[in-house]
Amino acid sequence: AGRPQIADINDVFGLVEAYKQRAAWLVVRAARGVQSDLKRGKRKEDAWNKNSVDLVRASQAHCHYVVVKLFADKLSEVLDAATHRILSSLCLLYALHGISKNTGDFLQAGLLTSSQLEHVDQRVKDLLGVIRPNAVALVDAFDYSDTQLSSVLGRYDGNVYENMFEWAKKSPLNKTQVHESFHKYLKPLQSKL
Amino acid sequence: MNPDLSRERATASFNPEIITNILDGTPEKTHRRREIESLVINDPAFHNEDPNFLSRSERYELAIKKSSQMVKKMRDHGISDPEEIYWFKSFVHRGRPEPLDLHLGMFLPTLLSQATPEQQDRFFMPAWNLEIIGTYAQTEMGHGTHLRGLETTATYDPSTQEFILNSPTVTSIKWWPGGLGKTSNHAVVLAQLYTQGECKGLQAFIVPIRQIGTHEPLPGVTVGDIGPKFGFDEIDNGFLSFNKFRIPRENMLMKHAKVEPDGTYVKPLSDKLTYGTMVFIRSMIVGDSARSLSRACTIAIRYSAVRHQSEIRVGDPEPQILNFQTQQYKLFPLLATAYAFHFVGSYMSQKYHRITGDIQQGNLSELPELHAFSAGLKAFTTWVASTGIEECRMACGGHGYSRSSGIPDIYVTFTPACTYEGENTVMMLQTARFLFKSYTAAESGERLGGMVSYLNDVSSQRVQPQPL
Repeated sequence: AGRPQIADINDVFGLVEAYKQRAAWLVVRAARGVQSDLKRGKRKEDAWNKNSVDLVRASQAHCHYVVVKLFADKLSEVLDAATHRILSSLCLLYALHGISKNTGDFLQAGLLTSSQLEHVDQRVKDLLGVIRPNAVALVDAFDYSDTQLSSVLGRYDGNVYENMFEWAKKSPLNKTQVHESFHKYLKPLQSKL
Repeated sequence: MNPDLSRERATASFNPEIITNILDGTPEKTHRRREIESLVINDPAFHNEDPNFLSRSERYELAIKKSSQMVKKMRDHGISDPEEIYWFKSFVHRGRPEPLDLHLGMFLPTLLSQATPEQQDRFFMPAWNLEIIGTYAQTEMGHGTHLRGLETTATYDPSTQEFILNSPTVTSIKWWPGGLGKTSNHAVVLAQLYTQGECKGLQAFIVPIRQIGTHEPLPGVTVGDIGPKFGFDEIDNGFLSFNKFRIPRENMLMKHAKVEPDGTYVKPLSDKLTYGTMVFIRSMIVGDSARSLSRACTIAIRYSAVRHQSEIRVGDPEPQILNFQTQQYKLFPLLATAYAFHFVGSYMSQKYHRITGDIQQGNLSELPELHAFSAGLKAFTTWVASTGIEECRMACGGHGYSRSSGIPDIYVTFTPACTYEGENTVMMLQTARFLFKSYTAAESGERLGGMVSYLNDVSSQRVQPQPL
């Protein structure tokens, strides 16, 4: 197909280029589908509907390309070295994970070889290890207060289990030790059986 | 502090505060956002019981109470910048929707962008002071994203210089708008305009629906709540139908299209002018995708650092579940996605504000691309974020199913974004229409700019699937 293959899977800008080529490939394929149906005399609306699955896929590929590109572009604005490093790892993970989840497109468009694919999968797993020691700090950076998060599991102080117990005790069902339904239904039932 | 989390934070290779500043845009924005949050958190008026323990009508009532105090407190604190209003609202309602959402987010902006100066004089201040509480009634029981299919009619009667609003069928009943069921006394209603015996397409009308003071529905108006939903318990999503209900000619929003007293219809300069509002809302939704997914990631990742379970090495203490590669593989790509979407959200809102400036100058050239671009990205990010939030919930095991985790609330509040403001598949096809048009233009030798410029050099290449 005459498309440049991915030279280095660690080069995020090279990956952006691959996403662009994948989008182009899918847009062309969907457009050609519509055009060939039009040439065969189909009405415009029918040609459009008959190719809409491919058209949606083309849009999704275009959007995916835009998201990867904007993420990569953002990196150039980050001045602090440590921050740049961790955000670059996140960006690389996002791009490679997206490729590994859409291998069919990248293979069919001739952008990747199957042996490269194995490298992509391995690289994703390596990046998990890079993110691991930074994971909690990366979510702290979102800067949600406990009040805003409204989550016992996600509390900043991590005191989950004590607070889960306190939360449960506040359930309206616990207003009385014996719920009124016991006297209304269960007890009469027990006396009859 | 849980020792696991202390240790996790000690091993980070970067300073989270720097990233927080990047996500907010500047350190000053971070500071201001925290300032506003502390205004809310330290205000006893906003110390309420957990809505998870309330019935639906109690949740609605609590939301109305908080919204009423919120509006007052915003004025007291002099908060008027749209972004700061958004923060304040989000802190008061903990990220949950509230009954005045459409009044603040749709009704007021529509008055600003589509009303004539006279109409603004008449409606804006009463709306600003909540004497008029409005919503935006577009979607119908039988019709959603495909606007041309809407059935509600507004027929002009030149003899009385009034429009007669009518809901001719059950499927034409307005359905879903937030705040419509019990809260609002006015609505911007989208209806097919008929004048001089011809249909002139969709127009917007300001319609009173309840009596100011008594709040009773007006004669010829049927309005109410559509009943419980998957979530959105705080919101009175409503139904609205008209039985030959008359409104004065001056109630049609006439900044762009007009109807003269004798019924003559005057076309708007450009039908793209309403794109602006849609693009604004969609850029907000992309931001919501980022925020909702990042909340779910925060909960799932912190909890995965706290929870110990099973074993990796026989005989060792139970490890943190975040040490299992499979747990990392579930959560870390979603974490990366949350960051990606944050950056897309801020890019879109910057682009929207820049292009709005162009629109003021009458330059609409970039609007079609941004409109198509925002439709696709709204669909793309909300689909991914919705499934991602559910993945985070399941990654928390059984506890993820409890309301105490907070993730069920995040999910049921966020997932409607896949259908409101345009059903996602339809949005994707809108983007596809733009891509197809761009590709055809490139084929005929036109040079493309912007995010589709890559189509310039594919039109000449022969692109075939690889033989396997």
